Amino acid sequence: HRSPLNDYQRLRATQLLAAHAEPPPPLPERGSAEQCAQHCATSPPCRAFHYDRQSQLCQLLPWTQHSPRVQMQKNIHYDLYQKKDYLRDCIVADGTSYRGTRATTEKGLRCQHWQATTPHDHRFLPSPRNGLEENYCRNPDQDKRGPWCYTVNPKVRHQNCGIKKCEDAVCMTCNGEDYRGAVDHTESGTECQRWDLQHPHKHPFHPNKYPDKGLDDNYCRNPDSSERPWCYTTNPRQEREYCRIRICKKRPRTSNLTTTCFRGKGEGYRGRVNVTVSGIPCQRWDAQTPHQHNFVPEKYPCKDLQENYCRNPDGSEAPWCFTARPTIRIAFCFQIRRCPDELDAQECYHGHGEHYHGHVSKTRKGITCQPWAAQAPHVPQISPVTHPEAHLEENYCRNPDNDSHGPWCYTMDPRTPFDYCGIKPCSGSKVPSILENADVVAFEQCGQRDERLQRKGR
Amino acid sequence: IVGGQPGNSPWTVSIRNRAGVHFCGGSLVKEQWVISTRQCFFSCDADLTGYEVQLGTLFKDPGPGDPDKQTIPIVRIVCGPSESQLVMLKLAKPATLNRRVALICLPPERYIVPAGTICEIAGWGETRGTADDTVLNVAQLPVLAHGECNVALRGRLKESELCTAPLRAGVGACEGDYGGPLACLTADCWVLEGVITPSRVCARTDQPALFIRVSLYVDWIHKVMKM
Repeated sequence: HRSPLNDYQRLRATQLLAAHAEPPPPLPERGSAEQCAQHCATSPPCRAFHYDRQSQLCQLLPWTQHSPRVQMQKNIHYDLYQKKDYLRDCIVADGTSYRGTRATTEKGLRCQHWQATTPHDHRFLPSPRNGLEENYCRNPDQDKRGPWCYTVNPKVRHQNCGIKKCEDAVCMTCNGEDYRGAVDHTESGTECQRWDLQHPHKHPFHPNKYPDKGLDDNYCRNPDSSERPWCYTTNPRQEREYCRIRICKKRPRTSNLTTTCFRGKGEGYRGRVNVTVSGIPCQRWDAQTPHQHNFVPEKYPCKDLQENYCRNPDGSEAPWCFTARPTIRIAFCFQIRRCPDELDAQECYHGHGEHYHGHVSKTRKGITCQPWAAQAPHVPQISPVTHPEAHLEENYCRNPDNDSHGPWCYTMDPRTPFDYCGIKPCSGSKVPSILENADVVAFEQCGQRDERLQRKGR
Repeated sequence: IVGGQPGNSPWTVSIRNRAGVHFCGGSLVKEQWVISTRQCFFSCDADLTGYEVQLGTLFKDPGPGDPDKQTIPIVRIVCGPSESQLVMLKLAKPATLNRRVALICLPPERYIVPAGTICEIAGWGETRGTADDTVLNVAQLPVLAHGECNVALRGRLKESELCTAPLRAGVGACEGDYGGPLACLTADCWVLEGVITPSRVCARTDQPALFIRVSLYVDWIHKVMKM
């Protein structure tokens, strides 16, 4: 049930270009990425491959991103798969499979080329299969201490390279939600299943659905706020299992903590609100009634699961809690105010700001405004040409269309065509209230509902 | 919705997080645009990959075979003017309009709903046991005059807020309904006059319920869709 892709690290929409050689032609037969991985595994020189998801073509490559005179380039047609052993800068077990590019010993001595027999003669000469290459650290004799090399220092024949084991190379803090290391086996040594595969276990954690959880290849991760990083296993009878990863000695610096309001999803909220938005008291985190749960305070030291305060230990949409009401397990605490996420207003405007000619040129979120005369990143419908009298100078905030919410601008953020500016109405600035002249108006035709028209009973 | 009953509201959409769980409501104002409330979303430039809207079904969690169900990913969120508490959500593709899915009209700019108008809230939120919370529930509420409401709220009512009168039976929106519509039938057309926002207590019998007054932001809504 192990996928041949387990040996590879995937980079989406990426292509490798070698300056010194033409890439080999794609294989004649089309197939899946797994079949392509199979071809690469059985071809000794193959270290990586391009896979074109659309045409299902497979192109084996004798180099990786770490090879000399090779460059990575964006290419939406290709996914690049490279053998992990060539990319990892840590070792699994005794590092026999290590194919990285470390070329100095643990004491900083430069390694002697395996091809060379001076200053130290030896019998470990490179061959297409033994992985000995250049002067990179290797472990051709399964030395328990890991990869080593002969050194260029005549007095030191060989020395260990001090490459860490993967479970020690990158440590984790708290519950390991931010762990992005390269451990791909569970505590019992079972190999992990790739997150982008649905076999042997079907699962909901699709990498492109959770882009912020780092669900790369088959590395241990913690996308659901479990106690520790874990993974689905390649053993069909064991769906998932925790991984053994070293805990960093230093506790992480806690930043972005708030008490009177919450920012973003409220993971840093440490206030004392302890009722849900609709007024139901919260259950204590250290209690298991009326609701049983896994968020035991001791297991989540960084989440401050004190008393029955609203908290967000699992990255939900907002602070929440288990409720004291048996019929309602979980409820959000939306009533907690959101921290203001807008800049302090630097200037003010009168009316709707249609006569504002100041020099503020940032949106209320701090994004720089796009010059009115520019055509990128947004093609403007309003410009100095269409509105010559509106003083559309440089990238200053203006209100050429008498927007009732004040001066605005096109923004330099490609995802935000326009936004309002960090300017507020001047105090005492009189704008007629909408309540003063309520008109009788006709409506366009939409929002019809067939059964409504016949006034049928429900 | 507390104190309501199962009903049909073809512009009301369910907003689902990455785990596919309903957490807020919204209103379909254009085939590719939904209105909801800022409280439901963690940021104005959030990466909403994996978030979806579900429409075309009365069930909160319909079975796989539901014929009319549409599930459309959300590709962008646009936050409204600062004190509006509104957001616009752009869908990955236009919703298909049919007998289960319809647009709701927007009111004219700065239009004031006459007091006493009977409007309707809808959502898959908490029912407090007053109805079946596996299906869409609706409830009727009468609009309360601004002045009267301001008095009841001791002068704290804003121009951007709209009130409905409290009912003795305890009728109102609750957890899970936020972002959904307050729709009023005016001149033979259903109009989105208000958006449900979080309130401290559901279905109060002694205080008016507050909604975001959509007519104050219609120019912004059109501008976002046009841009």
